[in-house]
Amino acid sequence: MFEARLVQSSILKKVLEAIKELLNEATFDCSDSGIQLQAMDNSHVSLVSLNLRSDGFDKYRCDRNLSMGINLASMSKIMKCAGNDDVLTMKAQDNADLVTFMFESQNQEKVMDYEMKLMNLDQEHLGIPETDYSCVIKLPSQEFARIVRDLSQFGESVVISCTKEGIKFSAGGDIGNANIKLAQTSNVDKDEDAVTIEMQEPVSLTFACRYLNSFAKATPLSPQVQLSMSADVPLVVEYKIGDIGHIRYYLAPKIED
Amino acid sequence: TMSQKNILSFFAKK
Repeated sequence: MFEARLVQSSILKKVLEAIKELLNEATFDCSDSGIQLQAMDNSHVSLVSLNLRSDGFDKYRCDRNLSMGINLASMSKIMKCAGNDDVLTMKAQDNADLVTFMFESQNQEKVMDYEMKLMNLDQEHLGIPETDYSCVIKLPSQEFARIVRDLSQFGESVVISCTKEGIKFSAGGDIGNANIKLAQTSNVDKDEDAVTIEMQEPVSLTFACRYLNSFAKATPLSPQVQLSMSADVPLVVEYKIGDIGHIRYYLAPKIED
Repeated sequence: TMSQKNILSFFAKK
């Protein structure tokens, strides 16, 4: 038996928005420790890794490990039926081919049950090595979304360069060039407005804009985003999900031939 | 010219 209850169903709605542009379907791996998902986009350029810890749920029970293959467009249809303030419970029997999403209004006067068929998906997990990154940058997530959106107008790629002084995003193309520099903030009223840089070595890497824009769909999950970079390895873009977990996107760089 | 790398060239299948 698997049962997971979230008072804020909006968290799962936001998680879905954050992955459905990159992935058509994915396996939700449920275990005693929580719900995990790892999947590559169709073109195998990026990897999504989601972790929702069991202790972050309002109620969580998973007697046996369960892999739920889910069509994300179908799940999205169901999640749209939930009000933001509804309480969500996901339920499945052991070895089930169905998962039930139950939404309850706060006053418990309306209860909705949606059953969704599960799919058999080929499970392919990648091993992600522990890495000490040369640069770890934290910045407001809305700022990051704005920068990648603005620079996408100039070209297909963005160069992200990090030094002790700050972080620079650059793009160029037919209409010209664009550069956006962010300095480390010295004092801000709110932590979520801060730009912080931990740098061992300066790094400059090139990435495809369209993936960064897809990652930015996770913006509503967290006021801050963390970018981790080292030369010639994938960028990690991480959004914390409240006290329950995180979503990480790994993006392979473009490298000079 | 820059070429887009595949994520599988960095992370091996388990």
